[in-house]
Amino acid sequence: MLELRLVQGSLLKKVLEAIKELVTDANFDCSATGFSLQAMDSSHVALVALLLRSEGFEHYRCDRNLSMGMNLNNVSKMLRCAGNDDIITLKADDGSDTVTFMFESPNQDKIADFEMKLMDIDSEHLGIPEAEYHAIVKMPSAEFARICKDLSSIGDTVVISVTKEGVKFSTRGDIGNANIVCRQNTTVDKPEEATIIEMQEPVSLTFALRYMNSFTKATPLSNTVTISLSSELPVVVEYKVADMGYIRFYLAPKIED
Amino acid sequence: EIFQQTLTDYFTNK
Repeated sequence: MLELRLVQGSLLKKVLEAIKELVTDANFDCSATGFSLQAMDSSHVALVALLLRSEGFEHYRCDRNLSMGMNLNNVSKMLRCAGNDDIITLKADDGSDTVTFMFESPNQDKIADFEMKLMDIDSEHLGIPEAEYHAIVKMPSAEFARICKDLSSIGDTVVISVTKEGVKFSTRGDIGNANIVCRQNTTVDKPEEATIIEMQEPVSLTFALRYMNSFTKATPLSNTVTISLSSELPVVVEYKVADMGYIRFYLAPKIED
Repeated sequence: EIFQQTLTDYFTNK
């Protein structure tokens, strides 16, 4: 028996909007730790890892570990029927091939349940080791989204370089080239407007902008984004999901021969 | 020439 009640149901709606462009089908895993997902895009270039910790749910019952295969477009269709203020409850019986999404309006005057068919998905699970990163940039998520969008109108790839001067996003294309430098800026009114750069050593990596733009679909989840870079590893672009977890996007770099 | 790496070049299958 599985029963997860999320008072801030809009978080789940935003999570689905953030990942459905990158991944078509995925297994949602439920355990005592929480509700999680790990899935790669079809070309194995990008990976999304989601964790919503059990403590973040108002009610979390998961009698045994359960993996539920879902088509994310279909989940998104179901969740779009929930109001932004609705409480969302996920329910599944042991051995069932369906999951039920229950939507309750805040004043309990409307209760809806939507049952969705589950599917069998063979998914590869990657072991992602804890790693030390050469540079970690924390910046406003809207600013990062704007940079990715702007640069993709010029070129297909972005070079992200972190030095003690700041973080530089560069691209080049047929019509010209562009460089955007963001310097560390902690003298702001609100902490979420700060740009904070922690650098162990300079790093410069090239990534496909198409994927970066896809990651920025998570912008409504968090005012800030954290970009962790190391010359030996895929980049990690992380958005916090309130105080209950995160969405992490991993992207393999492009490398010159 | 610039090549796109994949995640399996970095991470191992569990």
